Parts: sequence; C-alpha cells; structure tokens
Amino acid sequence: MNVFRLTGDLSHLAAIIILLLKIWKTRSCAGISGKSQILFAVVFTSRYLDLLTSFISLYNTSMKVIYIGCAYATLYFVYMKFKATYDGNHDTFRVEFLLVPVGGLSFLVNHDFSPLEILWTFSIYLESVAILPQLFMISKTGEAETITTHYLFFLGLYRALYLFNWIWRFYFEGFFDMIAIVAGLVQTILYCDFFYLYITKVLKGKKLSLPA
Amino acid sequence: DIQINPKDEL
Repeated sequence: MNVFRLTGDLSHLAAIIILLLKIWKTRSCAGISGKSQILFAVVFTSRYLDLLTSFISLYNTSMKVIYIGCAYATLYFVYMKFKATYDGNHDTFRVEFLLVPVGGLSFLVNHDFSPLEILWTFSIYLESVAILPQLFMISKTGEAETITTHYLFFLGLYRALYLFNWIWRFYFEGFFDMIAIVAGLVQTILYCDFFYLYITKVLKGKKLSLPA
Repeated sequence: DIQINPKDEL
C-alpha cells in the first residue's frame, strides 16, 4: 500500500459518497445517468466475486463491501426511491455498444481463461468506459450541477492516482498488470476533457455548462 | 522477477 493507492481508494470512496449524499439531501437524482450507475454496479459485482473465494485483508474486504453496498444503494435511489426525479429522457446512451465489445474483449485478452478471471477482466474493461453514459448525458443537456462535477472529479482522479500507484509498484515491487494499466489509461483519458472544464470553470466558481 | 496480477487492488 503506497500513498497513491490509498488516496486513490479514498478518492473513489469520496466520489461514491458524494453522489449518494447529493441524491439523499436534494431528494433528487436529476442529472445522474442511471445507466452509468448500473454499469458501476455490474463492475463491482463481477470484480469482487473473490470476496467469496479469498481473503486479502480487512481493509480490502471492507472497501469491497462498501463499494458494492453503495453501488446498489445508488441504484435503489435512482430507480426506486427517487425514480420520479430520474431524467431518463436524457439518459439515452446505448449501453449494449459498451457491453458487447467489452464482453468479447474480456474473453480474448485476459490473464487466464477461467470464469473468475474473465469476470475480473470484464469488470476492468467495463469500468474504463462505464462513465460514458454520464458524460453523454451531460453533453446532451449541456450542463451539470456543481455537486455532480465534484463526483466526476473524484471518480476520475481515483484512476489517475492508480496510474501513479502502478508506476510506484513497478519500480519498487516489480509488479505490473498490463490489463489494469491499459484500461486505467483509457479510463483516465476519457476524463481529460472533463478535468479541463472542472479546473477552468467549476474551481473558479462557475457552473459547468457547455457551449451550445 | 516480475509478479503478475494478484488481486489485492480494488
């Protein structure tokens, strides 16, 4: 565990909690892509099946349980408790365009052709693109609430910090996982445009709105 | 030597 890994995990946790609190406090999931949230729930579920097969540490197990629990709580908010506020008309990204290629790729490029390993690989690939429905929704409506941009910032920052973690681990532990690294790079690159807008607008007190 | 892919990350 190095500082990049820990701050990455905490940043991920912050993102998830910010989103839950935003929905809870405003009693609304307006501007949130339910489709991205479904994809994140699928990501956590398929990746953390090893909760049933192996124990790594109390930290590892608790974080996995918290991530999964929060993902399903978010889904419950969006599709049940605050369903009336969910803006499905703008959440029109076709997720099958992500699921089919990602599913195919996880069968073709993986570390080991076994069910758990393929599901882990699938989750890594899917996570890298799971935010696209949310970014698509923002580009359609042309704006995002500031609290939603904080959520996106921490969610993007988390994988960027993991990239530094992987550089660290490569130099100091001889560890590298090409699948995670390439997917993590793709994931971080997808946020770059958003990071630019966040720094130049939101951090200067302006609302994130895109030119028409 | 290089160790690949233990699942200790989240």
